[in-house]
Amino acid sequence: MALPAQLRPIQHHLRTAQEHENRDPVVSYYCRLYAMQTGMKLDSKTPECRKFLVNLMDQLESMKKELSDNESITQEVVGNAHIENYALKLFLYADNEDRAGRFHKNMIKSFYSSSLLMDVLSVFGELSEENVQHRKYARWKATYIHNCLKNGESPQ
Amino acid sequence: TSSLASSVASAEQDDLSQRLSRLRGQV
Repeated sequence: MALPAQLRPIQHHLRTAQEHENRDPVVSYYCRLYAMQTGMKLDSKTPECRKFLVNLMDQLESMKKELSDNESITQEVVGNAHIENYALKLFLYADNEDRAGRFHKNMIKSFYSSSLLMDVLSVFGELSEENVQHRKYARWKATYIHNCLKNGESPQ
Repeated sequence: TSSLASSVASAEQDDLSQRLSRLRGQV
């Protein structure tokens, strides 16, 4: 279903959900939950957004049913740990590549995805200061290295 | 007609909020 323009801020989280559909359904579920919560705040009144969000809610309900034997879905505290670990794993991979001077698309994507998953952590409550800093650093690094590679410059 | 449309919109919004709470086991 096409994403209405008002809901554009959640497009990357929805893409991450799609990419993890088979690889890690727990990541996929919480990315959609974040998108749902955020989408409702952005616009749940106009018909196109309502239609989109109702569809997203249908998807979430059916995922929850399918994953009913998974503790990371049935207990949000376990889900919180799962998403945080996954986000940190991506961050550490990208950070290691960065420190080793290996700059490539995959590490840029890992930095960016870890920052998106730190957004997702906000469904469980206020982010820790450490996660806020990680998110800021990861998003800045992804943008900076992306721009360097695009302009044929070496990241410092 | 516009007030009917607005009532329908707000009922649908409530429905979404309730479904979200149920999904998260908050009801």
